[in-house]
Amino acid sequence: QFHEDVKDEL
Amino acid sequence: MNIFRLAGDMTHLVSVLVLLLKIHTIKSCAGISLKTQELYALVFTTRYLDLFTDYISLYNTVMKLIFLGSSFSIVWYIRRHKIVRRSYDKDQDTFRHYFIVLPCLVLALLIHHKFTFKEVMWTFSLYLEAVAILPQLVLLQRTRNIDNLTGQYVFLLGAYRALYILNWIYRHYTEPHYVHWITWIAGIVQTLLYADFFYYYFQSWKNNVKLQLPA
Repeated sequence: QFHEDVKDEL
Repeated sequence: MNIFRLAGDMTHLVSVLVLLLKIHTIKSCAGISLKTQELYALVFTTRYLDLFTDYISLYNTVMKLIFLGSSFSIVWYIRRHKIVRRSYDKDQDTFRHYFIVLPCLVLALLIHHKFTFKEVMWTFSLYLEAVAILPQLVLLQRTRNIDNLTGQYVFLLGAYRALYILNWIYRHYTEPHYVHWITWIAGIVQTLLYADFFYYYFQSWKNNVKLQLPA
């Protein structure tokens, strides 16, 4: 789950 | 979203628009490495595979479309445009793609967070983006003359990733378990690659002389 947030970066 | 990341995205956006504007208005790509531009198109393609599957925000989607569109447009201009392509210096822009792409691919297959296709492609795009500027820096060293727009382009491109490092530090301290050492290491390596260019860029700016890179 901790991956998902980094995907909000371009 | 924090100010560092927004500033980083805007700097990145301006860097690609400056380049696209240069090529479109003066119909020339002198001093621009097609190899680097093709690598960036590959970076965005492998980074944004989730463009149509995961919706994050309008901002995120719009920016991804702009980066994809601009990078492929720049490659198209240099490869296909009947006037621009004449100013492409293919004898000097000889950096081999696979010297960069293959090691990044192997590294992504070895070091990643999760072994899934999208995750490995995303990790590959991080490693690739870190070194994609190399053909451009090699070309600048060879051609020696750096026109203002190219200098600004490379400077803004380096500045965007430096701002992202501030963003990662900020998020690390403000968001629990925000740990992405792969992203951080790739980002730091990328920014360090620009370090010497930054040095000469500031020197030329401070002494108000034309930017010259040592051979």
